[in-house]
Amino acid sequence: FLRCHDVHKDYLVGTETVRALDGVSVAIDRGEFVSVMGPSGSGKSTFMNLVGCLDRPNSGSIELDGERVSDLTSDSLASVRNQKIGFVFQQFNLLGRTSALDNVALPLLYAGVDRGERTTRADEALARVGLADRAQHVPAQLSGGQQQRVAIARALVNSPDMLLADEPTGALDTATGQEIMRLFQALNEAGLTVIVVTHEAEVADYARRILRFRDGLITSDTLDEVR
Amino acid sequence: FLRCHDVHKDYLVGTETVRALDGVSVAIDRGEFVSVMGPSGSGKSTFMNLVGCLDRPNSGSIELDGERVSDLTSDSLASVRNQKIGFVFQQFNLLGRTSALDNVALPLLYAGVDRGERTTRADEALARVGLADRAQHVPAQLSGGQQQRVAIARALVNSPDMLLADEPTGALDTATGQEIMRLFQALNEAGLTVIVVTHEAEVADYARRILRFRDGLITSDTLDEVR
Ligand SMILES: Nc1ncnc2c1ncn2[C@@H]1O[C@H](COP(=O)(O)OP(=O)(O)OP(=O)(O)O)[C@@H](O)[C@H]1O
Ligand SMILES: Nc1ncnc2c1ncn2[C@@H]1O[C@H](COP(=O)(O)OP(=O)(O)OP(=O)(O)O)[C@@H](O)[C@H]1O
Ligand SMILES: [Mg+2]
Ligand SMILES: [Mg+2]
Repeated sequence: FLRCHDVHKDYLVGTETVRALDGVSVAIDRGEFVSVMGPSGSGKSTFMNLVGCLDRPNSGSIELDGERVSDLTSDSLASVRNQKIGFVFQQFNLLGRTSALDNVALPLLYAGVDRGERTTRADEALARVGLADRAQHVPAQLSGGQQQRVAIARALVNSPDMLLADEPTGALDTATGQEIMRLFQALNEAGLTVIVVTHEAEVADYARRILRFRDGLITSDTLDEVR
Repeated sequence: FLRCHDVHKDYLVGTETVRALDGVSVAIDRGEFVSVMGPSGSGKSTFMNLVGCLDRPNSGSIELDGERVSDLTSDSLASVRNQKIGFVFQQFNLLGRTSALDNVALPLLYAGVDRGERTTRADEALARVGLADRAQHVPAQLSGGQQQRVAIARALVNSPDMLLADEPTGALDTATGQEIMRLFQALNEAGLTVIVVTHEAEVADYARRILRFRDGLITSDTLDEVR
């Protein structure tokens, strides 16, 4: 379903080049539940941004659902993202002047869904993450964990094929974090492909496969034999 | 050193009132290491904002170092914050167009420290969190965990009396998170009063006392007898 071949990503800062990804190759099948771990700065979010079609590699190729996304135009990439991918960003990236409900409804607006259905589906998505009573709050009126849950609801509202979640429980207490992981698990059992960046072992345990990053490379790729 | 008496904080959203803190009383001595835990939305960050002199309670009193801060003017509050308190925000709150070095140096600028000394101390603070080689990057050129570490360096650069850290390891891998907690521990042994909001047991273990919040109230306040 997702295939990366020898992917490189560099950033230029002043005169120095930061090699964020230094030759990453991996294949992930539809319906897998993968966790991504590794030290701060090792390339995890960069990897997620590239497979999430938010950016392009400097070299190497990325294929999603049989389509070579590393070559697409910005418009085509945006369309793939909207149809197939749900992204929970490490720093949420919510619209500051927009209510929780409207933040969640945004992917549906881009997908051309009509107003009535947008409201119904956004309400459902908020309820699933326990925030039905915060629908009209804007981000500044929400706690850190509530903002994170709005970002999660937004990532799921358009029933994507693949969920990319970058530290999705970083701002959540343990009990709420487990509720979220059980939600991901239920959606995975129903067919959603899930990739989660996390540094917490209890979160990684929900996955059946672990990719470990270090210095822009995947240093280990292990299947969890227990489950 | 820090004393809260029957502190209340409400937020008005449209026509409803959210009781973020519903009568919080606690006394924390100089040199304590306290962790704050509790469900998402239970009032932890609101508590931290009030004791950090970033906001005022609706009722009740807060005393810091013998001074009644709940009555101070905005200017006096700002001065207390700058002199005595280092704050690591749940979402970092870095200046987007400013380099890591200048973000860290900001409290020194407010304290009237001259340019040469600001650069020296900001460099040291960045080195202590392992980011000496990222001094010229702006936040968008840093990973999530690197941004969090810039926020930590900034909180410590002016040698505060009290450190308030809201989920300071939320974006950090386990090894880096432990380095940061050991840094806090060393500073605590040298006299720094530390209050850390966290949902991770391994982080809370560094503290000698745990406050648990639920629905705007402290429901338990226990000393860790083991250490
Ligand atoms: N500026 C605000 N306006 C309205 N409501 C607010 C505001 N800030 C916080 N709240 C509400 O007050 C409650 C407590 O928020 P707070 O940020 O203190 O929670 P928290 O314990 O830090 O949560 P988390 O663990 O998710 O960060 C939440 O229900 C939140 O929706
Ligand atoms: N836009 C950018 N410009 C310059 N350098 C960047 C940029 N984005 C990331 N980097 C650098 O690339 C490296 C990898 O960053 P990335 O965000 O992928 O790390 P990460 O594994 O997600 O880290 P964390 O666990 O701290 O979130 C880091 O060293 C970072 O400084
Ligand atoms: Mg990251
Ligand atoms: Mg909070």
